[in-house]
Amino acid sequence: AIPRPTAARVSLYLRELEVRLDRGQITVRSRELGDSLGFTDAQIRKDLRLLGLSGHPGVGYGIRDLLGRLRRLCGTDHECPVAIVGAGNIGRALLSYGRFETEGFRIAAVFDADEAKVGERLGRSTVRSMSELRDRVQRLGIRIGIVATPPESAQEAAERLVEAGVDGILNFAPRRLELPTGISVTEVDLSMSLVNLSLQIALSRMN
Amino acid sequence: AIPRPTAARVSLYLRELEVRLDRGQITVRSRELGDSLGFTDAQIRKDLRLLGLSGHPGVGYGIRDLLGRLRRLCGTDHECPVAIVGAGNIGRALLSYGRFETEGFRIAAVFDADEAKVGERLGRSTVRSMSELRDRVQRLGIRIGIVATPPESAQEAAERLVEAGVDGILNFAPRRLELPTGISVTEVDLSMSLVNLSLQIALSRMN
Ligand SMILES: NC(=O)c1ccc[n+]([C@@H]2O[C@H](COP(=O)([O-])OP(=O)(O)OC[C@H]3O[C@@H](n4cnc5c(N)ncnc54)[C@H](O)[C@@H]3O)[C@@H](O)[C@H]2O)c1
Ligand SMILES: NC(=O)c1ccc[n+]([C@@H]2O[C@H](COP(=O)([O-])OP(=O)(O)OC[C@H]3O[C@@H](n4cnc5c(N)ncnc54)[C@H](O)[C@@H]3O)[C@@H](O)[C@H]2O)c1
Repeated sequence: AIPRPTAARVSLYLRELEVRLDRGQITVRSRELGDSLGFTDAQIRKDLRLLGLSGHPGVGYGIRDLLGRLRRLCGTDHECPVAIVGAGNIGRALLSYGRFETEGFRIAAVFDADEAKVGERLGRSTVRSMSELRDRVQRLGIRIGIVATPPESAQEAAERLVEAGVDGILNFAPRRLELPTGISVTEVDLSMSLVNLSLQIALSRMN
Repeated sequence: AIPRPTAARVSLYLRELEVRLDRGQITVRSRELGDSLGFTDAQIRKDLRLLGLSGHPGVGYGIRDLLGRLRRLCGTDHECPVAIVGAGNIGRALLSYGRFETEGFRIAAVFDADEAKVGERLGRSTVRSMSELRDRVQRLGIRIGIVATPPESAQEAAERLVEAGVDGILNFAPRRLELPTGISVTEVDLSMSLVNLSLQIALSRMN
């Protein structure tokens, strides 16, 4: 099995490799990846070995090859339909964000409990009522649900997604979800991005 | 100086310590922190030593003491006023998110180039025009700016914040900003949260 800290670094590797591919780079050495991401090159080589990826001594890793394998590992080498529950500020911002498509995620359905929002057209999606959730999630083969409701409705929204058959939840609401084991949950907490930024500012003043 | 990978883990330590404090825990050992966060206890002890924090052998670290010191290091032990440029979906969602205040950040001003939005009241803030940005950022002592504009206006919004005197930018727009050295920038990329989630789902299927 792949250790959790290694798995948590995969998205950093993906992003860094994409930036280099865009610049036209063909191969990359573990030391280069390490310098950009702030890890030792031994850590990079260990992680990639644990992920079943090996480089060519003296040459490094083929960027396209690494990207392809990492995407296969993540399940983002094919289109991954996603449902959003909550067509408010966060829900609408996610619908407008083109970068999801480049990573393989397609927002396939948007649901909201507010009947006044049902039927509204947002980008390529039409807001659906919660009564249509189970049927549409099953028919569209949706595996990931995004909870973008107020905190007090987050648990209910997550349970309905899980009942309909999703395997994972991206949770924006500041509320810990109680879900059956086997359901993966990733929390989003933008206040931690502000903490990181504040620390960077404090450290750059020290140096 | 504090190595970058160590600095990047500080927000994870803060969040974990807050969860334990909320549960009423008084002290914590490096092994407990390691188990929750997926790092070795040697890595935890090394990080905390590099951050100038030491525990008591056999007892562990005092949670309140650790939190206080880490917050002092991050500059979040006092109120930190923040400005948002872009009163659209992301800007409004950030205004409604109460968790910023608990981490020490206060959204002190919101600006937008769309005159039709100027004067609108959002929570405790009133949307201001871009012509008021320099004066308000200086008068309120704002050190952090959040760019929540469309990609094509992100560079201009960031430059105006830097000219007005901010030290750091939290950037939501999918556009690399060119800013003078000494200005800290943190990018937000929610597609990476989806990649993490998709990998977690794939790994839980393997086990
Ligand atoms: N994680 C972060 O960093 C972060 C940042 C900002 C906001 N937030 C949080 O994200 C969530 C969404 O924020 P927002 O600004 O988009 O809120 P919002 O009020 O604009 O939108 C919430 C939507 O959910 C719908 N809704 C309410 N109850 C529902 C239910 N039971 N089932 C389905 N839909 C329901 C509402 O009708 C509304 O359209 C909130 O919990 C907020 O605290 C998180
Ligand atoms: N980083 C992520 O993960 C993520 C996720 C979703 C959306 N986004 C991005 O976040 C940004 C904001 O998204 P949104 O849904 O809130 O967009 P939006 O269109 O709802 O809001 C943008 C706001 O910026 C204002 N604006 C435009 N030009 C301006 C300028 N020159 N100066 C000041 N204000 C200006 C507009 O009037 C509008 O109110 C976009 O760049 C989007 O791609 C990022």
